Amino acid sequence: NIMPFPMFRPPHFQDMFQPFFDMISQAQQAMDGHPHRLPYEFPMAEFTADHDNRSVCKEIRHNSTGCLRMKDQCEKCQEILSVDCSASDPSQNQLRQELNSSLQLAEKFSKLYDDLLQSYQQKMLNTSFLLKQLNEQFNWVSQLANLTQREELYPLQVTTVASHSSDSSVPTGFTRVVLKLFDSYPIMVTVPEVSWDSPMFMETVAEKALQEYRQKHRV
Amino acid sequence: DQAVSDRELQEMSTEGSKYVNKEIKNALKEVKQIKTLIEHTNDERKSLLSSLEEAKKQKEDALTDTKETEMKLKASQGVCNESMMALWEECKPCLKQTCMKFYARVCRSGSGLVGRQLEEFLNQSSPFYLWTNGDRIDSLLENDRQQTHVLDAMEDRFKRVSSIMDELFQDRFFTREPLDTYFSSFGSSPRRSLYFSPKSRLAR
Repeated sequence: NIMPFPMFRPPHFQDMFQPFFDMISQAQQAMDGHPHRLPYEFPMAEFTADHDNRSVCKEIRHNSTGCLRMKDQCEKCQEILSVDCSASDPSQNQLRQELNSSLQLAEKFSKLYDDLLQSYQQKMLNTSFLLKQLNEQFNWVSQLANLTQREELYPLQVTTVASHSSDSSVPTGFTRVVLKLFDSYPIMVTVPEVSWDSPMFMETVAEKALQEYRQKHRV
Repeated sequence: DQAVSDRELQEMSTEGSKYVNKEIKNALKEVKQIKTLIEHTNDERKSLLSSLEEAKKQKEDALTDTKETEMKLKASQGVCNESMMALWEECKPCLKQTCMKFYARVCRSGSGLVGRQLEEFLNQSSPFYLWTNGDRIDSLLENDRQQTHVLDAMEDRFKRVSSIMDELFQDRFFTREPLDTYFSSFGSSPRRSLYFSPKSRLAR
């Protein structure tokens, strides 16, 4: 034992990676599973004609206020907007000007806020995408750790190797290998016959076995 | 017949284990890269959040000014009541007709109900609502409500995700550098020597 302080021994494979699986899944659920609908439709953002019409229809159905958007198409309604009441109350003119300026300003800031919210939403989608990537890259490792209870194991253990000459169910020219990854269920892979001594042989077998394992455990 | 000896199986396991170790290392390296990207995105998000707070303050100030001015104008609405009401009576039928035409052409469903609802709305409305741009103000207030709701919902998600990711990234695995040194430490463990350097066991 070359460790100076045995109590600080390095963590085990399963101790290290097992919790990650749950945590990454939880993070993904928190990001994707919120009941609020997304992406949010930004009312102040630039609309296409179709989209704009849809939102007006919704407003009309909801409380009729959408109809007031059509005031510009009626002469008498437009006249209301230009009624000048300042004769009897001079402060009204100024108040209307103030209202128009503050309204324009509020609309400008509301639009700016919408733009920022859209960028914020984009960051959220980016994070969601990264979590998905994290899950894809790492899920199989933490799931392997999840399966692994014993300690003294090879990451990969070959249990049987057979070719057509030893097992007639194996197609001619192929080798069938049964193996386990840590404590996984037995995985069977069939590879084109190569000399067992060749370094390529086990690399191909291990690659295929991992592919199968990852495929089965893809979330 | 057993065509492959136990020794050969052992050697194959050793060779295959090397490949698996290599793949685990690759996965962990990629995970570290993703971790860096997530942290970077999170920094950008935080800076965006302060811009949002600033914009929110500006928006709310402008909205408050708008509402206050609207109140002042409403208080003096009796001044031109007569001329305004006369115009309103002429405006209403045109507005109703234009709106219903639009609704029948674009929205298509439930025109009857919408017509009755609109009539009631127009009868209850005041021309001052138009005069003070009440529809634009209402639209702004509704947007404000929705924007707050959406930001709260997104913030809630980020908070939950951040807390999980903080816990995850505080793990010893993520705080130790470099990766290869970390893996070699597996080899130095008396209990774990087989995991990432299975040959050392054979040598012994």
